[in-house]
Amino acid sequence: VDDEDDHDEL
Amino acid sequence: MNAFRLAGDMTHLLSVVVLLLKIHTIKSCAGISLKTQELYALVFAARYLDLFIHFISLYNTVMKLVFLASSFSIVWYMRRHKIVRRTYDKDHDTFRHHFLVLPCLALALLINERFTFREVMWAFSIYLEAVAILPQLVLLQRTRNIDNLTGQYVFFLGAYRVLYILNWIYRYFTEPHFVHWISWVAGIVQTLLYADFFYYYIMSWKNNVKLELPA
Repeated sequence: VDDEDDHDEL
Repeated sequence: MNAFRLAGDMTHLLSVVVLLLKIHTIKSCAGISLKTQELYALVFAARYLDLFIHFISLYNTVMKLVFLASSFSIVWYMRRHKIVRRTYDKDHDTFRHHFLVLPCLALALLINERFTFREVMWAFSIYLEAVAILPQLVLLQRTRNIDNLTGQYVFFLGAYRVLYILNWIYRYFTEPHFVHWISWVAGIVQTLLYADFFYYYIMSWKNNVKLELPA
């Protein structure tokens, strides 16, 4: 899954 | 969230606390690069554009707000606070940080995970963060007496980057879909920039002498 909302890091 | 990521976030937070302690309590920003602080404010503003659009967790939202608020308030203190700004070593903080911004933006337009506004800004923030420490490292080299808080501030920032790499290695093996080449490559570059500093920081700590970077 290359999701746009995959940036869960800070 | 794994232990490396949490430890990384905590050292990042600790670095900000150390810097705020120096600025707020001691009322000094001696040895701190305003250029680096301005770049960090820009990094967080660009990266956290999704703050009110996309909810990940309460932890995530709170940490983003903390980093945004602290980075902008540090810039405010260094520019506007009538006591703190007098301690700013402007003459040695000469790195032309504006010249880092455009190449990072150009790179983000060329290399991104998806060509959308948010993704380009995300990539931009990753590239800019990788080089944002440069003005600070240059200033440290020119500073005769690096005080403990300044040394600790940079040390914690570097430790945060090392822990993030360990976090990515862990995530790579436990979350197969988690592949972010952009942040990994930029993150490794960013961490390597600290190598020299780490060497002298650990040596000074081991030999119990004052930290000094060779010019």
